[in-house]
Amino acid sequence: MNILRLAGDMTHLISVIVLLLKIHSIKSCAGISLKTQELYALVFVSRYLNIFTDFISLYNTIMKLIFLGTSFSIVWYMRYHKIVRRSYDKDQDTFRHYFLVLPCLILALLINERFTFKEIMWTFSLYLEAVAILPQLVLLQRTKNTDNLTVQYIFLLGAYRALYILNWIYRYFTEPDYLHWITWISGLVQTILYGDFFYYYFLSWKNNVKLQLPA
Amino acid sequence: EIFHEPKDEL
Repeated sequence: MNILRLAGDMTHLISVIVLLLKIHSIKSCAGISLKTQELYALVFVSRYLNIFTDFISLYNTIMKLIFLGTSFSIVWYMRYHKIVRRSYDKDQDTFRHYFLVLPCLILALLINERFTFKEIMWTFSLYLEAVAILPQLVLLQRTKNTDNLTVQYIFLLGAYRALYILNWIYRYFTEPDYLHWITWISGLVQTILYGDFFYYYFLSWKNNVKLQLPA
Repeated sequence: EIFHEPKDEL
């Protein structure tokens, strides 16, 4: 495993920790999209179907368990925790997430590397992950007072896929026969969706002001 | 079968 890949995984892990920290310490999920969190839980379930069938490494298995466990616990907190759920911006978080799920499933059935159940679910998870941030970005745009932890969470989540792209470029040049078009294009789309956010993130950082996306 | 080694990325 190269350093770029490890940095990507760690950024992903830290993003989840930042979110859980916010939920756990200030007992608030204000500004966080439950739609996006539910999509991530679905992404991990469909992608990690191989968790018990293909052993890659202890690191790999542990990380999969962490991502599955944390994504479901975040959804649980937002839906059922008696204090946390009160801070959920239900009226603002109106993105219809099933409009993302169905097209991704159809696309995975049409464009995949191999027509098997596991492979299609894997491909579906890649397509869905690429667009799963959309409800969160819409909510961010609607929210007037976004707290810093929410902004850092979204930034880290975007940085993770950007680091993965660098990892793919590195692997392409260092490993023979390393070609994964579906993964690359979905990852690229996912990172491009963050383009606007990144732009305003750096602007707010440079000018030392609170990030707010223009309506 | 170059595509179908076990997926090693997360």
